Amino acid sequence: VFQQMEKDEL
Amino acid sequence: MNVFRLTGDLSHLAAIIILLLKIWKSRSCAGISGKSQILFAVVFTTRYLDLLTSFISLYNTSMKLIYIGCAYATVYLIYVKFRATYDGNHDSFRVEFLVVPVGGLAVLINHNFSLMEILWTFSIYLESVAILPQLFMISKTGEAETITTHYLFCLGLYRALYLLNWIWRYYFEGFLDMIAIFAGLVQTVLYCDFFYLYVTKGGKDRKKVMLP
Repeated sequence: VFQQMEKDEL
Repeated sequence: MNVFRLTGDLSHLAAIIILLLKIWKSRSCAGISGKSQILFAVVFTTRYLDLLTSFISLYNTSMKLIYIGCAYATVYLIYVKFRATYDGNHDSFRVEFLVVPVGGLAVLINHNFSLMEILWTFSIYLESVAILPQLFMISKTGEAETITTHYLFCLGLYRALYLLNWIWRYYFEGFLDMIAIFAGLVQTVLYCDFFYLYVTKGGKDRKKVMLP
């Protein structure tokens, strides 16, 4: 499981 | 995007708008903690620096601009325009006891040691405790206007919905961000006491009595 690099959450 | 994240964002937006309109229409910030609003402005500023570096979507960018704009407008109304109605005596929470440990934690525990990432981590940790001056102020005055309790309800609900969003994203997308989840849990737990009072005392009296 990975921590998504691009932050797409507010 | 999933239904929990969308309703969470809308709940957050509602809270921000409710507060801004309450202060603007009543021309008073009585019962509102200016310190919490400053912390929220710092949270949005440190988290949304990526506005300058990356474009994700029109929704993402516009919501970030709205959040930052409303946060600074609220701080302006409290400390400049309606400063005569600002209740500084009850807004006495020592925010340095929040900012310093949160800053230290952000440097120690983060996903990678880059300036943007540390600032983002700082904003995540700070947001989880940013409401404390407001809750502290209400416990000191012993009451809160009904509209303020609606503001707090929407604000608390937003991060609770984000917790559901993270469960959804873990299950369907394999996405997992332990820092956001941990801070989101702390943030939501801080509202539990308020949620209980909001639901049990909802609609009974004009002034909500908050137990200290």
